Amino acid sequence: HETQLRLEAFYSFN
Amino acid sequence: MFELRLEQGSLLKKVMEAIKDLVNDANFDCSATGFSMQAMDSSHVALVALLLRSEGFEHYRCDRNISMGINLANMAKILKCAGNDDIVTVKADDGTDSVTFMFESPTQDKISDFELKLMDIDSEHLGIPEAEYDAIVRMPSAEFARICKDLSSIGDTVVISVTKEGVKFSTRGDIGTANIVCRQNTSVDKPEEATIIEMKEMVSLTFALRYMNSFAKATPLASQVTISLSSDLPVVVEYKIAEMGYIRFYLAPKIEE
Repeated sequence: HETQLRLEAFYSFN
Repeated sequence: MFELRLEQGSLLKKVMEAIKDLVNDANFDCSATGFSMQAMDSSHVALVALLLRSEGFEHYRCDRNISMGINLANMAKILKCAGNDDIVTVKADDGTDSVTFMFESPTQDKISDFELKLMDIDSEHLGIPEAEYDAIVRMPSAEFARICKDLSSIGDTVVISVTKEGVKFSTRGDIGTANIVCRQNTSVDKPEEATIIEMKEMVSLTFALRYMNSFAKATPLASQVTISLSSDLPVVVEYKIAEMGYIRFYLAPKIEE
C-alpha cells in the first residue's frame, strides 16, 4: 500500500 | 503604492487558470524584485511557487513591500473578464483592503475596472533550499500533459523513472498497466520539441496523477516543462514564463508502506 507524504516531511516552515 | 502594467494580459489569465484549482487562497507578495506567490494545496501535498520579475512588466512600481491576500477563484473570475489582447493594470494603495484590476482593449475603446476585496490569510511559507537533482528532464509541455491525461484513465498514480534509456511514466489500475517511455531527442527542427534528459543517478518515484494533471493546466504558459527528480525530495515541475519568471509546482512523493 502506498502512503502519500506531505511537504513538511521535506521542507520546514520559514 | 503598488502598480503593475502588463501588455500581454493573457499571461495573467493563464497563470490563474494554472493555479486556481490547486490553491484556494494565497498571499501575493509585491516587492522591488517582482510579483510572487507561494502556496500549498489544502492537504499540504503540493505547492505552487510563482515569480513574475519586475523587469518583465511594461510598468512596475512598488514603493514598499506589500502582501495581498487573495481568493484565487475570485481573482480568476475577474481575470476571465479581460480580453486575451487586453492590457492589464493591477493597482493597490497602501493601507487599503482591496486591489484594482483595469483592463484596456488594444485600441483603447473599452476600459473596465474591477475591485477585488483582499483577505487576511495565515500564510504558511515553506523554505525550499536550492537542491542538486538526480535527474532533470526537459520535454514538450504538451507531451507531458498528454501522458498524464492518458495514464490517469488507467491508474491513480504514476511512477516516473529515469534511466540511461530515457524517462518512463508507468501506472497500473484495475484494467491493467501502462508504460510510456520518452527517449532523449535533440535532433528536432524546433528546440521546443526536444526532450533532454540529464541524469546523475537513476531515480524512480511515485506520484499522485491528479496533482500532475492539475500542474499540466500551466501548459499554455510554456512550450517546454522541466521535471526535476531526486530520490529523497519532492518533484519540481517547472514552466518558465517567457522573459519574466516561472511557475513551479512541488509534489511530495508516495512511498510504499
